[in-house]
Amino acid sequence: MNPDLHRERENATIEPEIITNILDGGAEKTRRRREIESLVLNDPDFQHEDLNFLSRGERYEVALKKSIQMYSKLRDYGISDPEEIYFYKSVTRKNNHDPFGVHYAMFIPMVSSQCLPEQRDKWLPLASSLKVVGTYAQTELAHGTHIRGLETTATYDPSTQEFVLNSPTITSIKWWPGGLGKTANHAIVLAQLYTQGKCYGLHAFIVPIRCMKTHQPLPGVVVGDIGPKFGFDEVDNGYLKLDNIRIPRENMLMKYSKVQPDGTYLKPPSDKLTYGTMVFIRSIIVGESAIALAKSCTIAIRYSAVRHQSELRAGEPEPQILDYQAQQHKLFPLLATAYAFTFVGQYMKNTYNRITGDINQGDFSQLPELHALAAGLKAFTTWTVNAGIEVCRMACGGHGYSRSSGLPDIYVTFTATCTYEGENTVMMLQTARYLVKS
Amino acid sequence: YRQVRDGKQLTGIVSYLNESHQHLQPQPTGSRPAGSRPTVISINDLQSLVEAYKLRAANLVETAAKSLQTELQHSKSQEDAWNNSSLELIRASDAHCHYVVVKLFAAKLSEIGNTAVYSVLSTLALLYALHGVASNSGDFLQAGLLTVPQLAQITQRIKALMAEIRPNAVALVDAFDYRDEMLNSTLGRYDGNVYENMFEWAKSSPLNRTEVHESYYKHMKPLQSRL
Repeated sequence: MNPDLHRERENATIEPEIITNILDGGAEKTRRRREIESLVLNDPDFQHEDLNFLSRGERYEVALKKSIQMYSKLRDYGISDPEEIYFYKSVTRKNNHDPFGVHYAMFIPMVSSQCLPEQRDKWLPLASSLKVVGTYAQTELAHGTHIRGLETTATYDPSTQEFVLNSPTITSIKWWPGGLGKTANHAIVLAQLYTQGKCYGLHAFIVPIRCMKTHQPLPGVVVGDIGPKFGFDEVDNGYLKLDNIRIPRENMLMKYSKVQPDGTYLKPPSDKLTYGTMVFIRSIIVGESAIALAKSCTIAIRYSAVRHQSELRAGEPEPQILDYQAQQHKLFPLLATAYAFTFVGQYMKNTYNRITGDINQGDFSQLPELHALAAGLKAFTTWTVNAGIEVCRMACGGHGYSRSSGLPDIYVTFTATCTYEGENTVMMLQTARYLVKS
Repeated sequence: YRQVRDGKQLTGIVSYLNESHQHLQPQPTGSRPAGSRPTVISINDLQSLVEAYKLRAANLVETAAKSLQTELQHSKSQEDAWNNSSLELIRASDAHCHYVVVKLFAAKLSEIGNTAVYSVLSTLALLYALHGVASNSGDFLQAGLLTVPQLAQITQRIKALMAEIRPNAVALVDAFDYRDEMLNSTLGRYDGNVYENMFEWAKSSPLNRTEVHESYYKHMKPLQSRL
């Protein structure tokens, strides 16, 4: 043990374990989290070379292999508690993401919640056995948060009882979905529904995109990887262009809105239903903000206790950099912020679970406030943490610039949260709308 | 804001707009001049800071709403008025969220039983709140919640709080309980053996698989033999 760190721990006036229990929500939660971590970290199947030393193709391959093992081991261990699944995945992934992420986080939940029973009976077994590997294609090359602007069309043909899915322009090409480039063989595509000559807005359709035997793209489907990004090297974020692809009427997700064989459209009971999913995902992101900042602070503060630089009084040994007030002023407010955001993350998760109960009883009254709060907090925390990680990196001097510090990986993976799942400025304006209306 | 202005009572996290709406109304003449609202910040009192964040948020919400009204009075459309007030609207949302975070942090403290932990986390909460005030002092000054001399006091108070935190800094990050494999960082290793491991890590870089990289034979050697 480095003597400086040893002395820091000797001199502390608090017992970290007590705080760990508070952060986990109880001693039993801490014990169980550590048990799951050990399950993964002691598993040879998850050992691999440092991803920083691999090419992009090799990183994708390692991630694919790990994903497949991760999801099958989750099933083998019978881990079913959503929080424990989340722990298991985050330990397996470390600071990275996986090509199957969208299949499990979006495709399967959408099939479960937006399909008729007979549709579910057909697709869920295929999806859970990974014969169908899905993704969720919403964002287009020139259309992001403002989903009403999406251009992809789904036109109903009553003569064949099929939908014709089409990407009418270059700007309508689906762009970004994780797993779309090389992994998925189906996609839930969000498209403008046209039937009987009228547009009924956005609806979701299950579209086969690769042959389930050969994995070759199907005729009329142009699909591929969008190329290297700032981070997410392990994920094949992809593009998808559809040239008048025909799918059966039954491939439209019809639990709420429906199209009858003759083309008649039936409206959904309430359009608030998609709010719930957005609130859930943005609540998760608030928690992710706390984690990214807590990790960054751990690295920067421990290293600031180990690192000795220049001198405070001439002739004396170089002090620990953590003794410099300027260094403290970089890191301690961020440390406080990491705690603050951890507690906000807990609050959002608890509130969401409570309100979900209300929603299931048909009480939507608190959803607008929670939706406004989730949008605002997603933006507020991700912007703050995005800047905070960079401060932590610079607080480590030149070594912070090396990939070995872990900070570049944390940064390039986390910074995407400022633009995905709703661009932050738009999120802030959504909250403002609620505030002014209130 | 509009519902409160129209006399409706709000519930939930925006309910602060109910009372702060009165608080921010111009006082009738003859009573305190509007500019001299009472300063509510007490540097050592977290609850007073929560109150100040609340009033700052309410003030910025009102500023945004008034901007919208002014734009509309210039017979702008709703959409144009909204777009031309974006800066105020985003500031209002930011302030609202900041208030929520400070409020939840303060509320969390009341659940903590261990006195040593309570004391350290209270110090962190105070630092978070004061640092936020210092970083957004313009808002607090404009809302009359802060005086210029208080700004200097806040800076001094932040320094004192940092010195208080210093002995427990490492313990506070240890408490996040990230295993080395989760951090994946030579700088942040639990045992602090940074430099030895940085060296090991560097030596295993693919570029070092051979003592002489193949590109030397392809490019450098031919170049040097020509010179």
